[in-house]
Amino acid sequence: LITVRHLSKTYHMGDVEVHALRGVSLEIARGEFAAIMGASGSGKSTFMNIVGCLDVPSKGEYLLDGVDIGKLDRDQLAGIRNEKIGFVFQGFNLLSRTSALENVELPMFYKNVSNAYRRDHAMEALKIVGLEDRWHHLPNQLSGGQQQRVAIARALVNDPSIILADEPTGNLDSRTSVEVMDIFQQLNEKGITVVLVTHEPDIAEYTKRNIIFKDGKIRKDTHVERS
Amino acid sequence: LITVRHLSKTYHMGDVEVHALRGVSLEIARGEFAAIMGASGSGKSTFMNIVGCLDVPSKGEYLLDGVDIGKLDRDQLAGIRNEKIGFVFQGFNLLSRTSALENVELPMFYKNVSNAYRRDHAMEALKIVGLEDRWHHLPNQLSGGQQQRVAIARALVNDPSIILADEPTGNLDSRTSVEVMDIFQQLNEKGITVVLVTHEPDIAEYTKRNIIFKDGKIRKDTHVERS
Ligand SMILES: Nc1ncnc2c1ncn2[C@@H]1O[C@H](COP(=O)(O)OP(=O)(O)OP(=O)(O)O)[C@@H](O)[C@H]1O
Ligand SMILES: Nc1ncnc2c1ncn2[C@@H]1O[C@H](COP(=O)(O)OP(=O)(O)OP(=O)(O)O)[C@@H](O)[C@H]1O
Ligand SMILES: [Mg+2]
Ligand SMILES: [Mg+2]
Repeated sequence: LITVRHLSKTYHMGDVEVHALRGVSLEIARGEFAAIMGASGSGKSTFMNIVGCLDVPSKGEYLLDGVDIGKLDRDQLAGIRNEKIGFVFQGFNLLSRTSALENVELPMFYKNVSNAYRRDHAMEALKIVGLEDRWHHLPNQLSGGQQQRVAIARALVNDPSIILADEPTGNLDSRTSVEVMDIFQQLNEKGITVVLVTHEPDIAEYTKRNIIFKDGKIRKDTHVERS
Repeated sequence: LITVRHLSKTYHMGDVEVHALRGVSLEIARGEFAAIMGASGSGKSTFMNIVGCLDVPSKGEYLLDGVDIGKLDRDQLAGIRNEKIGFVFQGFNLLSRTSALENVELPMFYKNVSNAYRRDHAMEALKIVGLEDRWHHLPNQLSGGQQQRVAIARALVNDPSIILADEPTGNLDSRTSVEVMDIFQQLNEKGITVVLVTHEPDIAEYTKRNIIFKDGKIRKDTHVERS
């Protein structure tokens, strides 16, 4: 489903170059449940942004479902982002002047659906993360963990086939983390491919594959057998 | 040092009321090292914002070093915030259009010091968190964990007597988390009072007191004996 070959990303800042990714190659099959781990600054978010079609590599190839992403134009990329991929950002990236409900509805505005459908579907997603009675709150009227859950609900609302989640439990207490991981596990059991970045081994335990990044490369890639 | 009595905070949103804090009373002595834990939405950040003089309670008292904070005017509050307290925000709260160095320098602009002193002192703080060669980067040119470390450096730069840190390791891998907790431990050994919010038991292990919040109240308060 996801194939990357020699993926590299260099940021240029004046005369300084930051080599965020230095040749990453791997394949993630449909229906996998993988955790990406690694030190701060090792390239995890940069990798996720490229796989999520939010950024382009400096070198290398990325094929999604056999399609060469590097050959697509902006509209085609936006289409894939909205149809196939649900993305939970490390910093949540909620719109600060709109309610939790409107934030969750946002990915559905590209679809040809009624307002009622959009609202009901968004409320469903908020219910899944336990926030339906906060639908009218603005992000700054929500706790850190509540904002993170709104970001998770938004990633689920278009029924994506791939979920990319960058530190989805970083602001959640253990009980809410378990609830969120149960959600991801249930989605994975329905066939959805889930890739999440985490630095917590307890969270990685839920997954069946651990990919470790170090200095912009893959250091270790372990498939875990679970009974 | 920190005394709160019957601290309450209610948010009014139209005709809905959110009782974020429902009568919190406790004392934190000078030089303590405490962890605040509790479920998402249980009132931890609200409590920290009041103790950090960033917000006012709806009811109750807050005495800092014997001074009734409720009786101070805005300038006096700002003075205390800048002189006595170093605050690490759950969402980092970095200025997006200024460099890491300038973000760390910010608390020193209220002081009557030279530009050179300010810059050198800020570089020192960045060095402590391992980011001195990123001083010129903007926040969106830094990874999540790097942004968190800039927020930590900013909290240290005015040599505060109290550090309040809201989820300071939420975006950090285990090695960087250990480095940050070592920093807090060293500061505490020098006599600085450290109160941090965390949902990770491994982080709470570094502290000598665990305060558990539930539904806007203190559920449990345990002093830990360490050999
Ligand atoms: N400005 C606000 N307006 C309305 N409600 C708010 C506001 N800020 C916080 N709240 C609500 O107050 C309650 C406590 O929030 P708080 O941020 O203190 O929780 P928390 O314990 O820090 O949670 P987390 O672990 O998720 O960060 C939550 O229900 C939250 O939605
Ligand atoms: N827009 C940018 N411009 C310049 N450098 C960048 C930019 N974005 C990221 N970087 C740098 O690229 C490297 C990798 O960043 P990335 O965000 O992928 O790390 P990460 O593994 O997600 O870290 P964390 O665990 O701290 O979130 C870091 O050194 C970071 O400073
Ligand atoms: Mg990251
Ligand atoms: Mg909080």
